[in-house]
Amino acid sequence: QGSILDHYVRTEGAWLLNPMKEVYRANSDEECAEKCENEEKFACRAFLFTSKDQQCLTLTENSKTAMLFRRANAILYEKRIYLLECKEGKGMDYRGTEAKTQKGVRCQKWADNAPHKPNYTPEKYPKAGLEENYCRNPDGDEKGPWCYTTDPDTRFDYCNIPECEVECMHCSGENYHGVVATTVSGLECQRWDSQLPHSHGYLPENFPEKDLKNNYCRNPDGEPRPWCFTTSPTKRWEFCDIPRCTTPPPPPAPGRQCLSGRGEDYRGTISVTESGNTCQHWSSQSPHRHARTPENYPCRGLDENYCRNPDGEKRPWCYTTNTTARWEYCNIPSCDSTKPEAPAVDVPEQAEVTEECYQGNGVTYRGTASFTRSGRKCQAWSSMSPHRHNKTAENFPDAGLSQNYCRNPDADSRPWCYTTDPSVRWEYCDLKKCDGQGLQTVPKPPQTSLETNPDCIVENGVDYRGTVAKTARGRTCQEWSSQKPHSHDYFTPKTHPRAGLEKNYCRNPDGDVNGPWCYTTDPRKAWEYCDIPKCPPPQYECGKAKFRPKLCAQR
Amino acid sequence: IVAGCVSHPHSWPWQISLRTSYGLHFCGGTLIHPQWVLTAAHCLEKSSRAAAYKVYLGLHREAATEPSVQIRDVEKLFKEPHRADIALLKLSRPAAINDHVIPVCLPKENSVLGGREECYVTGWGDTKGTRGSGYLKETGFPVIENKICNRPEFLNGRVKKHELCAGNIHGGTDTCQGDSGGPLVCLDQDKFVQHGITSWGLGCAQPMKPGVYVRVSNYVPWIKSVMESN
Repeated sequence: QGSILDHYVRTEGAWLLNPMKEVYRANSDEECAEKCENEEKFACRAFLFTSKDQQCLTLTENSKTAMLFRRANAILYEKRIYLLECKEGKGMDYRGTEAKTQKGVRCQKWADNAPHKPNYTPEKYPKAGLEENYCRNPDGDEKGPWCYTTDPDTRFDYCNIPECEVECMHCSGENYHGVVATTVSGLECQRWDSQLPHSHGYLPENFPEKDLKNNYCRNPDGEPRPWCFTTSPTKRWEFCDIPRCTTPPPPPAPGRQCLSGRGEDYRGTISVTESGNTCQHWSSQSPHRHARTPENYPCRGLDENYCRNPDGEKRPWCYTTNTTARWEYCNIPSCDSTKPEAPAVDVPEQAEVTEECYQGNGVTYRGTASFTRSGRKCQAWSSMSPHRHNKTAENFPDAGLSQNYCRNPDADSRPWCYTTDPSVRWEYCDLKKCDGQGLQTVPKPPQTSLETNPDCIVENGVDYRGTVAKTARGRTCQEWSSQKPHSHDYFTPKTHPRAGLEKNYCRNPDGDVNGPWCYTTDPRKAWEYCDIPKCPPPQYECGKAKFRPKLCAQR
Repeated sequence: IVAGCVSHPHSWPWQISLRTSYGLHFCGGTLIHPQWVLTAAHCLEKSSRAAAYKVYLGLHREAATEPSVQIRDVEKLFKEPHRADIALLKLSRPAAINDHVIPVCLPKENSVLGGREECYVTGWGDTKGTRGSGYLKETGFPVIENKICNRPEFLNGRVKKHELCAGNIHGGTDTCQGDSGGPLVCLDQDKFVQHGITSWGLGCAQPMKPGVYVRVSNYVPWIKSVMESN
């Protein structure tokens, strides 16, 4: 049956300012979700839950329409249906924000009586989502969502709402959200959250945006079409047969003639690689066989033999007509000639000095810490994934928002960052406040080995360097450098310089299985074992270094 | 390690250097318990005698001149019985655990990496002319799901299910000769867990040719049984 919370997208540490809200007391987020589901005063699109205060706020806005703020201990839940901008079937559940007809005419508000007096009003159809002037389908019209128009001559018209790709797929099915769960050869798909029969890395919690639900066919990794791991032990994965939609695909973003970002939207006509090789036609399988065909990637502009980036490469590329060079990058002029778009792979080595602490509230912190207090990795400030935000270097040019380093651009109490964990929007960083010392360098390891434990022995006590100088029977030990009362040539500080034969301390220079011993001062007893307690097993936490690693990653 | 950086001294305290009895480094390894080291089986091809090897712990420089260095003889070798590239070394006596020598965590039995983990490799192996030769180097890159790694343009079906791939698609940084047997560790909250043992690759740091590592989680039951019965 699932949880009521399955209908919501959860974001920790986020807050929405919302003029339309209701405040409740709730013991749990589920209880708060119930309040949202049953909200009568407005369409509840989201709710905020603070566990410490047990406060529940039902909201009419969500992150599509209102600004997100950071706030500790708050969890924002947004109703999935209101985040979708596509329709399923006739679109009766469509709750998106399209407010223009297919001809581009602005919709009339459902609550207005002019220019058209509506039959469908929010009062008459309170469950139909007739808010503002958004396209809706309160009457189950076959042609999908529609609205009354602001054109006095056109009472109503349909809206151009894209399909949610439930029954069919556009492009390569990256947005396919249907429920087909068998492969082309009829094998049943393995659940994405299962590791049997095939162990794999596509864990749903790590790819929240890929909708890896149940065992449905999906395309999370740029394949030509949706696929799944199969329940057959002998077939790890296979494509699914999802029909192509007959409706046109969503209009592509306008292509560029120059290089911006990774150049996925480059639609220019350069067809020569950086080394001068001519590009092979994408529709040709000679000289190189490949799967990047216009049929497999119909929405990626694989025209002629032009350089393209259909698969998230670093920049546009092509297969070459040179049999010895399968594929190469192309040199595409940058849209912004002042900023090189394709940095060399080399990354300068990080400085040895690291700011390990921050002064004041950390607004001036410019160190390289990039982990939060709970150990989560920081999201790069320039990235909008997994969290969209406005704390960019452009908006905060003086805040030092480089890479994914902890910063405090908004004068919070200490440095923080957005996290790479999709479920936790932001957290404070794992940084200490300076004690008036300013910069601290990474501590140097002490110059003495901590290997020896003076009070006990490990195994047979070869490493024992303590100061016990009596045998188990209470006799005093003879000095190792002395030849009286017992003369001995073999175990002396000179013959065994690493054995720690100092003074008359018990030692084990010969690796005796019974442990440390010594020559005794009793002329009648040449040597005897000493009674030194065994050390308890070493106490340590695995995987935790005492010296902070650089975590130098070159991605 | 090709490219990457010289690590902070002793920040990977589980990394060991596997050496000949004359003290020559030839492979890496990982301390997983005070008396046990995990390495690659192919590192033990030179000799089947335990006496042919020495394990150096607590070092940053390949020269092993630091006072923190501990040297241990190998008491026994254990190669995985089905010829996987994984082996255990029992040290003649336990390493002293201190700030410079700390075992790494083992993964949960048969656990999988989710594809977005931050993972790091370390070693004193070939740097292919990049900086830091002679010092313990590190580099980080993502783990690549086997399905992708086995695509024709990558390793074309060579990667077995008991192995994992990791690296940058564009190459540039990688493990290399001499790093074999060393760890691929991934941060799990605030601890490093060893998910891979450096095993093989097609060249070093080549585009579309990520490194291949033994998938440690598949061998946790074997590791535990060998340690318990020895």
